[in-house]
Amino acid sequence: MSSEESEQSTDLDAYDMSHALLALTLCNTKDRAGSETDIKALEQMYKALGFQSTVKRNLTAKGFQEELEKFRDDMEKMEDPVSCCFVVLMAHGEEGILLGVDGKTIMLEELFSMLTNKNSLALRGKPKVFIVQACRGEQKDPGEVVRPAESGGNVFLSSEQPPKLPTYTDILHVFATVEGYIAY
Amino acid sequence: RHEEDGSFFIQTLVDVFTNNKGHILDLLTEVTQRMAAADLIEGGKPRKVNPEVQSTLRKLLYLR
Repeated sequence: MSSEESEQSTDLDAYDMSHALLALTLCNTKDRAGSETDIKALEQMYKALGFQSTVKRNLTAKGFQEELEKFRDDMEKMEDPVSCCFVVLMAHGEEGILLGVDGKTIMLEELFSMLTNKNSLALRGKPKVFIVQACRGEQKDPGEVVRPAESGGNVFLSSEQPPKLPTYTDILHVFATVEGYIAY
Repeated sequence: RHEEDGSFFIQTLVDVFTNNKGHILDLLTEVTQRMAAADLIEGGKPRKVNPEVQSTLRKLLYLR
């Protein structure tokens, strides 16, 4: 361990990342061109970051749940502690749901809840990172034109396309509690 | 999603996470910045897209 890593892992404000780092990718590749390219890229990333990676493809709605459950249960049996886990979910979807290859849906919240501090002892108090590559609706954002003053004072020639921003950036979502829970 | 290059979000995230070190929220800000700056064309029309980050992390999560 380098002196820099030692310094950071003993930092009370940082999660200890010195034990097992686990990653699970659940991906439906059917009718999703480019999925294998994403899986390959993720595998290279996990290797670079020192994560042990597991990939499962073409899952039914129930299959997503079963594979995540198995991932969680396997963690509970590990002798060495787990420091962190990444779960990547890639499928067709809508707001709050993923679509299985059987055409049935699974709620994202059902999957997220499987690794909470209540439902996963091995990951209690440990960072759990969910990365979801799926549609959340059908709207398409044309973007909004950046005014010259907001672009650092650049003046655009009439023949140039002015730069645009996505509609929903620069917003900090700060909620008093997580969805479904009372706020005090 | 590009048939050969994969999805914009995953490819950007992988590039940032692999080639940068630091707290994950800082890295995700970089992902958002890159995606927001990009101009996508779909069916001849310009499109913008950005990820959304919701965090309940209690500590810094360093990726290295």
